[in-house]
Amino acid sequence: PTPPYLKWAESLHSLLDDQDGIHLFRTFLKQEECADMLDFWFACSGFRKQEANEGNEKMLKLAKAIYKKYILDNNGIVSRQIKPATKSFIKDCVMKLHIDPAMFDQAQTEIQTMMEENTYPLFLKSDIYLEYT
Amino acid sequence: IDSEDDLLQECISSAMPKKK
Repeated sequence: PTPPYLKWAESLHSLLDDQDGIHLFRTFLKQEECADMLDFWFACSGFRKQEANEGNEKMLKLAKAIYKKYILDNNGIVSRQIKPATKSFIKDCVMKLHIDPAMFDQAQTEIQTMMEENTYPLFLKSDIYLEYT
Repeated sequence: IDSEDDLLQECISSAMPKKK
């Protein structure tokens, strides 16, 4: 069978589908001071997944927490990668209490594209990954 | 009551793949 670390090189999704892969990628991103991008990506997925079994109040609290931590500060690594229109859309949702399971989808896609084009290829060439393999 | 950070951490963990 293909060893997991070879699968990680196939696509970002193969990497993010494996616990050890996530751990190593996060170590790399931490070194590059952009681990928040990965945490944000998972927070968006988690947010979307929770809607079925969580009450509205918890969803609102969570949406506010994600907004505050990653989007509100314009100098944050995540906030800098998200388009202004996407940020105002999320801000609007939070302010008007329009909590929707898909409200972070566009922002997540923008961060994912950034990782696919930038940090993920760098990771595959990094010492951290090469030493691991 | 969960603090915001706990809530966020719980949300992030819920999206991670389970150990194979």
